Amino acid sequence: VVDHLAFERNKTQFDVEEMKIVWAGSRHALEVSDKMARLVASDPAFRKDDRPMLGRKELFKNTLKKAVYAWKRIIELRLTEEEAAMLRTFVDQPAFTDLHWGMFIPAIKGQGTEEQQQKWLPLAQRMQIIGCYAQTELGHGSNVQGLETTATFDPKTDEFVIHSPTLTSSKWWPGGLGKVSTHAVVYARLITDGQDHGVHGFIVQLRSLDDHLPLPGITVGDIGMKFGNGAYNSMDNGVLRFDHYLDLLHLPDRLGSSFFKDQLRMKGNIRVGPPLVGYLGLESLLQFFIFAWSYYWALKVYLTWKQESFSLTERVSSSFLRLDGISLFPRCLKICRDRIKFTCCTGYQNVLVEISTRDLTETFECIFSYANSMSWNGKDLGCLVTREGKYAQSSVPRQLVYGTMVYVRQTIVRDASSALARAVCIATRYSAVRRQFGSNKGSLETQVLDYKTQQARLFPLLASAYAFRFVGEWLKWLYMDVMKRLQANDFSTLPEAHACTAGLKSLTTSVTADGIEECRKLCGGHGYLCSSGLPELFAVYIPTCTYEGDNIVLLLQVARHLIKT
Amino acid sequence: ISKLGSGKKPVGTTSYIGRVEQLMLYHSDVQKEVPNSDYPGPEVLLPSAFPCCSARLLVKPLAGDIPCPFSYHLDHFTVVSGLTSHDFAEDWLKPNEVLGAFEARAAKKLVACAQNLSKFTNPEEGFQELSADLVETAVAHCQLIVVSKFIEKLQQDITGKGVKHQIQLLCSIYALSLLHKHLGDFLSTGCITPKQGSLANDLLRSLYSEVRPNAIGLVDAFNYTDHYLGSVLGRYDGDVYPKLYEEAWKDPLNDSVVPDGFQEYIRPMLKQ
Repeated sequence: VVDHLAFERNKTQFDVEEMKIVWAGSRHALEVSDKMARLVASDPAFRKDDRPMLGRKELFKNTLKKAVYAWKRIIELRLTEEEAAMLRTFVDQPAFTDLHWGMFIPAIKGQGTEEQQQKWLPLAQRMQIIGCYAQTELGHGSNVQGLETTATFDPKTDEFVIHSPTLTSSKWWPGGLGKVSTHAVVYARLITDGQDHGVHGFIVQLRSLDDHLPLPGITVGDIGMKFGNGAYNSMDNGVLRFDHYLDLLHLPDRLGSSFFKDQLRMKGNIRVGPPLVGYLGLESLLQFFIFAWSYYWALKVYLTWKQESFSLTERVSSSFLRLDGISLFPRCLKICRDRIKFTCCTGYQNVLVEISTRDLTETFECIFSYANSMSWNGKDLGCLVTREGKYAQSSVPRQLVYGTMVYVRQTIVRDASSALARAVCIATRYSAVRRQFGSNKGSLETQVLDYKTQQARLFPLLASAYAFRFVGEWLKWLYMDVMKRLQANDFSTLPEAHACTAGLKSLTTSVTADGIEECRKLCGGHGYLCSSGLPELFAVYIPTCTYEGDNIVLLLQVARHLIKT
Repeated sequence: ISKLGSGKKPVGTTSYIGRVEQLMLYHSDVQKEVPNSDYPGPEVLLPSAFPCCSARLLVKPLAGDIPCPFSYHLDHFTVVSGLTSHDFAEDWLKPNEVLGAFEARAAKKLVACAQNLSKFTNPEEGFQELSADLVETAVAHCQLIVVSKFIEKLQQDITGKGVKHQIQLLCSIYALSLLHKHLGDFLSTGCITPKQGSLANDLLRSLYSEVRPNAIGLVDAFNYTDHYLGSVLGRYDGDVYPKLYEEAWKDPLNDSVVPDGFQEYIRPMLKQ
């Protein structure tokens, strides 16, 4: 292969291989990224040049095929999590896996309790469930506190009812939500005892794991075509509405839940809501009832006899077996050797809250927590929602719930440097190839890269790509430092981390989005061709300026922090 | 800002706000008459405008200007108490010079906002009213963070022939291109003089020339495959035109020489 840029490379005055290590962050990181990049580039299944010519459905199907093929390769090659993440990056096609790995799993890791992580992470990491992150609504995005979806605790039935009270409360935008995800981390207003206690995270099952149909009470679909051809249209950004949704079918499969599902499903599409009676045939209801009661008493006898600790994950959870509003299973008490763990069996695995420490004795009376297990270990977690529906205020800063957001934003900053670097790489190499004007007496025309105007536009972007890389490295350190401090209940640097990640997310994404467009113009007319790679890069990149917080709103949050400082 | 009075020092990326008094002094230019005197300019106390500061100042004439008998245009002050001058372009290459200017700009913008906010009886109303200025202040603060982290990166141990020097060049280009782009801010807050602004711009141009031969090497360092770049223009081998031409024929429209629709639409029109 003739290297038309060899004459340029011969001029280089530094060790490019060493600079590659600086850019990657370490020799190990360089080796991993290099290996994954070549793995993807050499596999025809990951071909991308045909993307702009595919229609919406073909593109979406192409995305599913690639995502599943990538997952298969990850399993076959036994790639580590780091290698797998790199591989997905180099596949370079927005897909539901981005949100599953980039938001759903970090949310559970960042906000779930130990038990919740034990329950959900294995399923998610084996992709036996596919998750998304349903926070943004039609009517609310940056203002997280303005979300309208409700999760109302019903002490009579010991369950949460999730509902979309208005059209604007429809969940809107979450990637992967429209057609693929089976579960979601849903942010909703926790309402109990007639009080609204603000926005909390819940894990909600959306679709049956058997036939992928939306569960009763769930309306879900795609929000429609987005900017540019190809680009983000490979992603099924979705709309989701709840109609007094109970997570009825979420039975641990071990307990023969397919029996219940078939029963419930056989009767056609069940609308969730008040007593189920009337929708199901009596005989199957009777069967169902008999089974449930016999199971309950068998369990009760067993427990009384054993008086040992048992894992609630083997329990059928009451809210999912509601008949006529009667809860079949009262909550369960988990007694372990040296610890008293209260874990509600209703949605206990579904409400994501990592909350503050509080002396257990104080909460012993309120008995149950709704969102987590309390463990008698000196820094016990407080109660969030008691059996009677009382909300025990937790003392952890609300910002903790933003842990995921801080994590995601530091990732966005790093991605900004990568996206800007791609655009700058294209524009720089092409500017070295392209010649226009300046020839005399038959000499070659002048390289476009030699013009001062080209340099004055391009080189600051080149410098910015490196600047964002290094600030992204620092931000990652800051995030890890904050999470370490949280373990020690030290929340002192949370405001700084929040302000830094917000401000730098805003700054780097704005500059990068404008920078990609500038690089397109630096390539002249040919920059407008899809084969230049720049239109697609721009179309995929620009949503970063408004998602995970509108850039201007984020800057105002930084200003508020500075003024308070 | 509002907590400064409490004696609680800001930490982390806002620590520069703890030096706000000194940063407010970051003045680089005072146009005033001074009596003819032998050069080098005598040490003078700060003009009465700053009685609070006991810093001593060195005063130098404009480089290259012939000092006129009655007045020196004070090109800059060197505040011995820690802020230095930029009387030569090369000064802009020193990280601390650049950092000082960015810190002073951010601090001054912040103080100005805080002062304007204090005029509102309802702080929240003031915050809404001044939100556009506050956004600019936040940008100045974030740009300072990026510049400071870039400079910190240079303190790290960076191996490889010429690698550190290239990163230094990129750091200067990043900072000075920002300074050039936001020159209005730096001038209006008195952090630099127009003269220094133009010195910075001159330096920027020479930095571009120095980076030019390394541009391809610097983008090769991203180590992106042609597949990931997905660009004919950005191919590693630079073989652009033949590949552009090749790509064109892949377009579905080129599946047939006579396009669909010709018979039903174009032909009748041509034959009318």
